Amino acid sequence: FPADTRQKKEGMGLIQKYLENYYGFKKDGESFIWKSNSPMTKKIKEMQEFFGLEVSGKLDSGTLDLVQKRRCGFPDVAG
Amino acid sequence: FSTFAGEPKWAKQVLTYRILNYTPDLRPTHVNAAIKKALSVWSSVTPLKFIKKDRGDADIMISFAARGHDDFIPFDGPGGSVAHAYAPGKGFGGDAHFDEDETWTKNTEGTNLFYVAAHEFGHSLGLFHSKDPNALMYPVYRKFDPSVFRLHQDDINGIQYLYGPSDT
Repeated sequence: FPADTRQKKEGMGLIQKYLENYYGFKKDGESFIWKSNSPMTKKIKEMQEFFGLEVSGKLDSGTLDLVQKRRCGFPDVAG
Repeated sequence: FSTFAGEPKWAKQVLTYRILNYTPDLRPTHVNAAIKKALSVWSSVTPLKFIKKDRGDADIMISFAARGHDDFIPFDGPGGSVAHAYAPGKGFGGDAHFDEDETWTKNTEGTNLFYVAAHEFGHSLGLFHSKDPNALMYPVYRKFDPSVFRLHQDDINGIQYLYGPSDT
């Protein structure tokens, strides 16, 4: 199902950029395959918790909707 | 609400601001009005007062810029990040930058300058993002009716935690 795979990759690219910009996520050669304990999954969970979404660590529609919205450019996790 | 680490805040109650440049999306008078109204959101519930300067340094320097703009945090074109601001402090501290690639408006279309500015000035005064989706300091932009804007109690609690309530 190539179309679905492409959409998923685009979504993962989008959320990766979002996590880099606003959650201090540093990509470390991780593939787009979902792993329950990966640094990216942990960051997605952190973001979902902040926004009151279901904390699944997965790229669900609610999470994808949120990362496409306009927002303040200041990170949600301040050092 | 939440504050920045170390709770930076201004040690004075009278702060100055300066608009360094204007977006072509709005008339300068409309920009001036939106910025003044956004600051009054905070001054109405605290002892803070804001004075506009037309030259020289100011506590809150306000500018419109696209992509890279010399602070190492470039904007990203239309959509996504619409603005950012810095916590109280010297230099960049308190400054607010607005992404010129957005379409700035004074109504509900595009990106409402007053609403975004009010959020950013919350950062300029020391507030960090709120998890309450109805709070002004929630990081995601939402459409709203400018004629019925009312500061959320979470934002009031946050700013009064830093500066106390209004004198009047």
